[in-house]
Amino acid sequence: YEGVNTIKEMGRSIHEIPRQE
Amino acid sequence: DGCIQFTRHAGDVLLNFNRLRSRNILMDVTIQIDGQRFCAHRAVLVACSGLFYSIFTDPLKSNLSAISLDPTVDPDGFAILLDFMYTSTLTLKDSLVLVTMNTASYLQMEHVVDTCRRFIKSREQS
Repeated sequence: YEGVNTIKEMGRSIHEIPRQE
Repeated sequence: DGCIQFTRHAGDVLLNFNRLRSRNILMDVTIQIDGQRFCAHRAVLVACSGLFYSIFTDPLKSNLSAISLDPTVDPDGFAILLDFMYTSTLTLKDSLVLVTMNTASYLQMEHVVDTCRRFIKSREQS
């Protein structure tokens, strides 16, 4: 995906599973 | 047209797998070594180890939920490598680096073996 109009998103990408419910 | 690349996605996914492990969620295999038991996700083991890849892609073994490894495998070395699989961090203690390297070789994790070998060589030279 390098190069062609790639925007880099540095933030979290998915939910974080908690250490416990 | 273009795309958005989430640069920390791989790390976020692995962190979630480690959270599943710490909460014993979706664990589907127990690895037994000389009386010690380690629970894990087959998918993570297969992704990281050539040995587990061979085991779980064999139609006759792919549904095994308990696997006993050779009793000569060191449980401490295995524990270090299992943590590495789930965190990308390889603990290197002088007292355990040789054991870790030998266990990595048994698990067919060649890049880890190479890294341990370079670490040992650098320690010998320093």
